[in-house]
Amino acid sequence: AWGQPSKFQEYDFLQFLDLEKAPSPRRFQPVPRILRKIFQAREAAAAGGVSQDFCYVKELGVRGNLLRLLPDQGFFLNTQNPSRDGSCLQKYLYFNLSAIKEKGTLTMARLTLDLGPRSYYNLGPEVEVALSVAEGPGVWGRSLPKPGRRLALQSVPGPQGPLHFNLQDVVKDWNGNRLKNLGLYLEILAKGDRHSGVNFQVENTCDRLLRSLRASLLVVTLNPDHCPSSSRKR
Amino acid sequence: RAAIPVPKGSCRNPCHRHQLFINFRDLGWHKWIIAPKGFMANYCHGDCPFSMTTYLNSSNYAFMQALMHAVDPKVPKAVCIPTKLSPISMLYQDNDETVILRHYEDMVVDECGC
Repeated sequence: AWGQPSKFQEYDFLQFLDLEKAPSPRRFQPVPRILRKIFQAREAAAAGGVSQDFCYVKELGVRGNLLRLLPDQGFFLNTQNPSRDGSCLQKYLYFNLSAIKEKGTLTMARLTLDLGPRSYYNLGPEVEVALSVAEGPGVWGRSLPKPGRRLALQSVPGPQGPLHFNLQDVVKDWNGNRLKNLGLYLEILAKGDRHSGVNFQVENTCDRLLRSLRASLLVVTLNPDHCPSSSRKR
Repeated sequence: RAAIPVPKGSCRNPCHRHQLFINFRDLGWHKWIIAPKGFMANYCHGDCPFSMTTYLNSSNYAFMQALMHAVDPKVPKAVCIPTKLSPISMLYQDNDETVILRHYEDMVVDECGC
């Protein structure tokens, strides 16, 4: 008969995994493509007996031994019809960084905005993506978050595919003082024909963005205990 | 050294690597580990008698300990341990619905020795 490991022994091992207790997720999240790709490449290399540096993420070009994909816990601020200036949507983005508390160096924090599937048939008007640090009480207070310091402004030919933004400095700042993490403010504009007002194409684009927009934050950290610098390696 | 054949009959149970598959389902960890479902961790088991220390991927220390054990049985025998380990990657999910990919050193026994 098989015995269960004692809670004490299990706790010791979970500590080694940087977990306080065994997680009990309600449902499995889909594995993000980038993580699946890295995992599969490592498994294939291990099966082939290829020696690997597990402290370097070749696919991202950064050092790190722990990769987290944090889901967005924010909400839409405006889901009405696009305004006359083509403003499609405003979304408050929030990422819970409380899990990132282990000793380690942040080597990457990349925000991915997935604007929807790529398709030849869905080529809409050009869209402008404005990303700012959120100001105001946000989720914790009564008033709605407002855009603060602008982080990026990017125009793309159509609402399709993923956009990446380097947020390493912002996340480092948030990690230094958790109270600073008030989230991000995202605004997307669809650039239609302004003379004829909000046209059908813009409305269609905005509808599609509202349905398909996904945001996630990929955070890579390097634990020096598990990944000594090359000079310290034997 | 691995190419040197171990003399037959000198030890019934020489130190070597045995297969051990760790199935996360057996531990109840399949509820939060997405992949792999398990992994071949292996383990080391067997004897390290003095007569064999030259053949069993032994350290100089194991040789000396086995020699001392032969002279004085109060000194414990040399032990069979992993001499080469390799890491694995694990994909799991925490309670915040965050998907995590992490690399763990020293999870798989590749070679054993005394």
